[in-house]
Amino acid sequence: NTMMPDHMAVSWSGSLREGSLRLVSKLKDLSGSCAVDVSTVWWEESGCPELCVVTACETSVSLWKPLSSDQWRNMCTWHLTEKPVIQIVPLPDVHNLVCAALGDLEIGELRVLLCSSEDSSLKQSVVKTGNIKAVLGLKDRRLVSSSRTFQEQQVEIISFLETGRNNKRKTLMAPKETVLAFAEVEGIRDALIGTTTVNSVVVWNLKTGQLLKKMHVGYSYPASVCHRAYSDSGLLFVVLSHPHAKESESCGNPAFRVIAFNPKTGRSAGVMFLSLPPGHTGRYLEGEVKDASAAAVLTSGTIAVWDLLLGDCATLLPPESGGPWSLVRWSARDSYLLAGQKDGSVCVYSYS
Amino acid sequence: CSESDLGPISLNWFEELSLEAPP
Repeated sequence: NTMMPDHMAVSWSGSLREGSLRLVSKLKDLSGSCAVDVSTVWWEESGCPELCVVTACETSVSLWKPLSSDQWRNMCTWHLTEKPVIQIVPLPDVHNLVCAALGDLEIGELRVLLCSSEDSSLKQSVVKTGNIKAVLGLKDRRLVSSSRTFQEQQVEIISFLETGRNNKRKTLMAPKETVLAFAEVEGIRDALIGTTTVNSVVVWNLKTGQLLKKMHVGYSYPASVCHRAYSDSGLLFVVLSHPHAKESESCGNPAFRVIAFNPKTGRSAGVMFLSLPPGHTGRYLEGEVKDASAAAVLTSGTIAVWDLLLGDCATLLPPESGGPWSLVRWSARDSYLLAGQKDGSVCVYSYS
Repeated sequence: CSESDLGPISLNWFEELSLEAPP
């Protein structure tokens, strides 16, 4: 039974294709609430973990289980009535646990949502409060966050047990500038980077907590946000988005940019600009990068997907009849793209 | 980008910066 009293899964196994995207199914939250985020999480009920979709509106977070390739069942919904939900924080290798960031204009609280193994009742517990500026789920069941008091900044790692209980906290050395985004460094196990309010990339050693380096991104692209980083041949490659970039004749209006930093000298060089194809307009609103694929919602309401290996815009997904796209996320496994609209609809596309 | 633009490159930059940075 795919029907629930106030939620419904609408399936669609049609062959609608937009470039390299194929619509697999559509989730519709009939509560009519505005969708604020969407994500995926591994959920295990009877010894077999399944990749489930998590949708969030301001007052609730819902878990959707796949029944078949194109049908979904609303498994449970946590109601969060004290503070609005701002985002879901994916924890890459955690099962049966959803982390949500709550607050008014800014994140004021991080909460884990789980289901009791004893009586299947829904549970919530607060793991951090404060003026939280950035948060990211890391591998090995960890969560990093930056938070600000009037005088100082705290950058903290929280480790989780398999049961979802948080058991260990560790503080990293904080830079003077506020950290607004984090990314793990692929290729170096203990390296973490962040981007700051003064447009710098900072590098930490997660094991020792040391702040290793601060490198400036450049003045042409203010308020850069890091999405992905990898180390190769002695260089640190960082994928940045530029919500406030100015259009230039040579590069158009790049949504993402790949920059190579030499961490030893702090010098950098642009490697790749990811812009829209000629004839298309729109600025970056929000997006996500996974492996070699970058996706962004543009001001035009269209979703654009780029191939980071080729540097090309791979496909454009125009707004659906229900309205412009407002959210885009990659699934934790395989190449599925989750595209959300403000009315709570989430379309699941396979990307090839 | 070439080495001359970015300065001398080290394959062990993470370990070297960890040794140089304040504990």
